[in-house]
Amino acid sequence: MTLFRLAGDLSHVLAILLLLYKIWTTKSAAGISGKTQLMFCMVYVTRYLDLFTSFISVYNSTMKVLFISASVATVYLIYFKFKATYDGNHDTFRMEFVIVPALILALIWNYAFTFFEISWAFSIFLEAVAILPQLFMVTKTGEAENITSHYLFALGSYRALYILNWIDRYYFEGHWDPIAVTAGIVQTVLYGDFFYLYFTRVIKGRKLQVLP
Amino acid sequence: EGGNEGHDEL
Repeated sequence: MTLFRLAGDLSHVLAILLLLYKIWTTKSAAGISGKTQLMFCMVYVTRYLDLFTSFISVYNSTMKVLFISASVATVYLIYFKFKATYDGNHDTFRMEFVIVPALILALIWNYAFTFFEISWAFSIFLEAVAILPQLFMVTKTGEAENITSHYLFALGSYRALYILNWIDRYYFEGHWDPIAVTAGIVQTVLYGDFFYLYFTRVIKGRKLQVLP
Repeated sequence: EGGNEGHDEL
């Protein structure tokens, strides 16, 4: 495992825990897109179907269980426990606009036409765009709380670090996963605007506000 | 080719 990947995974875990911490301590899901979280939950479940069929390492299995359980917990907090605080009226992105294309693409582009491989490819494609409802919500409300901004930054950094990991693996191991790399680049590019705002505003101690 | 030797990344 490359250092980039370890840093990426830790950034991913940090993002998920930051979000849970924010919702739990403020007892509020305000400003958080339930749709994005619901799609991330679908991403983890469809990707980690191999949890019981192919063992890679204790690290891998532990992370998979952590991602699935933290994601289910997040969805539960948003849609059940703190449902009253969830801004459903600002969370207007249509999920089918990304779920259907991700499924169609997975049926066309996969490593084998089997249930597991199509499910894996679907999960990779859906992950690339699952953040759209959240970014759409930030744009629509015009701002994001600081912890939400830190969450988005950690989540965006995760796939950016994976890109460095893929470059490293390509050079040193000859390993090359075109589906993950393509989707990972799209995923990172989607955070471009946000990264810019994060560095120019949040790091300077201001709240993230999207100007017209 | 590539990518099909089991998905070892998360």
